[in-house]
Amino acid sequence: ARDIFQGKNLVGFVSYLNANYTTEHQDVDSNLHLSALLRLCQHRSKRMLLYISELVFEKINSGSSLEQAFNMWSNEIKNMAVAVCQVYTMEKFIEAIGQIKENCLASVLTDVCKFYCVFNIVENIGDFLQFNLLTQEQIKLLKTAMYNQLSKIRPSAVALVDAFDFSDRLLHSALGRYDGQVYQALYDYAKLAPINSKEVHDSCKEHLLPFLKE
Amino acid sequence: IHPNLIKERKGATFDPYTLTCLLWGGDEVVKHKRNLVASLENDPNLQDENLSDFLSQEEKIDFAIKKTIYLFRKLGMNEREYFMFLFQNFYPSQQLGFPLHFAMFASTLKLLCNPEQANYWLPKAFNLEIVGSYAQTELGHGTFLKGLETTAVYDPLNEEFVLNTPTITSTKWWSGQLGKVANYCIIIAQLYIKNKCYGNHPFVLQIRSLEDHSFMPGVITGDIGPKMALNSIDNGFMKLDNVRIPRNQLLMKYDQVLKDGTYISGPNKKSMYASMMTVRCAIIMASAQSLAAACTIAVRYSVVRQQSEAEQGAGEQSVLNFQTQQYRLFSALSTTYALFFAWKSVNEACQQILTDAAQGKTDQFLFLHSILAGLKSQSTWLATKYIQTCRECCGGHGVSSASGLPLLESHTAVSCTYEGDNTVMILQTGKFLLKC
Repeated sequence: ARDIFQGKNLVGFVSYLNANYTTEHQDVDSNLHLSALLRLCQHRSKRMLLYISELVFEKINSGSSLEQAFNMWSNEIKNMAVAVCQVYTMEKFIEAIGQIKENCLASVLTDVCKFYCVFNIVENIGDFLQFNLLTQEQIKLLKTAMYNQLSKIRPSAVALVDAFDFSDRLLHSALGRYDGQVYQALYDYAKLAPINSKEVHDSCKEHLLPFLKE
Repeated sequence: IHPNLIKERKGATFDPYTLTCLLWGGDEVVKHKRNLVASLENDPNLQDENLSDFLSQEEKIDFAIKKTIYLFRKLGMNEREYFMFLFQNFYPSQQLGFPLHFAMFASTLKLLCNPEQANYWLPKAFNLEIVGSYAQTELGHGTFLKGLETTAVYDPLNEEFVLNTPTITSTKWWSGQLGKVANYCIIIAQLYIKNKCYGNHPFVLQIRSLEDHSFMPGVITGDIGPKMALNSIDNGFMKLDNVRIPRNQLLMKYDQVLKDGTYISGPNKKSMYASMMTVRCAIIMASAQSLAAACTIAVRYSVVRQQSEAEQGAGEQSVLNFQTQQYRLFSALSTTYALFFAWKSVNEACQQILTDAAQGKTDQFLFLHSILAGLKSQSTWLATKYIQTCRECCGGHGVSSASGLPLLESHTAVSCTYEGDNTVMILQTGKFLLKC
């Protein structure tokens, strides 16, 4: 933030903060263009950073130390840093898709990525409203588009998790078995439990039955 | 195979194996991992995975050490990078017997030894002639490293450091086999020479005998008590009372203390954080992986589980067909993929920056430290949140240990705290952003 105010050029994962983002985000619409969604989130994170910086610097100018000012606004700083991490994950997701050569795979991951981006915008809609980055009409379009994405991902959902390539042993789950034989697996697991090794549990014999007979 | 899953797999729009290769580093790596698993699959010594669910804490520690050593013996050191994966594959409810040996002890030695020290220590560590842990955090001191109280006072007459944990709050505390298993550790202590404090420095310290595993003179270690998860790894504490170690057990790649007590400051004060950065990188990966496992369980089960009629008389349908189930599960699934790709990117950056740092180029260190702190927090928070979502999506059966989800959730939830409390970590990112 200090360097931005001094007009210096930022590099690395914060280089997007150099951009001016003066335009409105008219390209954010029901098509969910990834570049438009990313730019919107980058804008949000820059606005949050500058907003927090002003609050911190105001506090310092009124006589507080940097540490006092930081502590005073630390919850807002936390939210701002989370927004920056969201930009990083979106950016790397989009970059990774750009490198995929198989069309079918790129297509399904693009749908997943679009959902990821729009879901994160909708979940944090308050920030976008605070800085006037979206209109009411755009929010309505984004929400509708987000729900439409669900039906696009739905046919590939099982393949998307099969691709993680976890063996049944690693999943260690009766519910998540590759063959889907869930209920038999639950019953087989129960047979292993030491608590089922005896028909009558010791505590029932020693405590419960005598108590009931009293 | 359940007919619903057959139908889903037939309807997929892509070949999952191409995606598997993209996620796990290519066809060769995937095949190698599968071959390793296959070669161990029928080993009679690795058939007791369900048994481990029902063990006490002491039995869990015993079980984990025994099985870890079995894998080391069976596979040798050549497959070192796959030990964690293999162990998790065969014993998902357990942890590798000494996970921090390679992750923190050996990697710190590699990063911070000078050439002479490296020749001596690295073969011992990497061939598992010794078992190491890490001792930085103290009962009363965590993130604020300047506040650590453990002292290392240089004695020029004997050319030794004298180590002490002088107060109860300075008792070392590291939840990674420091208490019962390790016989060496990297200890972080305030260096004093002629009454002047030079700040925190890393030392290599023997804590238990190589003959009978008893305490070395002046050392007491133990387990501070059971914890929320990861109970096959001890919750170690350590007290030191005038423990003497030779001068060359200060790791001197950067900062040095000469025989006469002259202190030579190295170029990079942040280098001590390097091993923590690699661990944070691994935590991001582990978060993505745990969330991926939870999604696999919940999505497959949501296809098998049938409930409610969308229209009267239409019969029950897969719960994955309901919008609320899709919204919850696909937000978890899309987050998993986002975390995977973020990890791949930051891992590449991490390897590059640490390689550069080893050659003295440290200008990217702060950047890496900051983004790793942020992503560690983000990934563990999100994984914890969405694993819980996946568990809720499995209804009543999700509560059962047999679902695998309570275990995944508790193991992931604790990662929000270990290796740095998330809020403190993300504030480090925030501080960096305000400064730059």
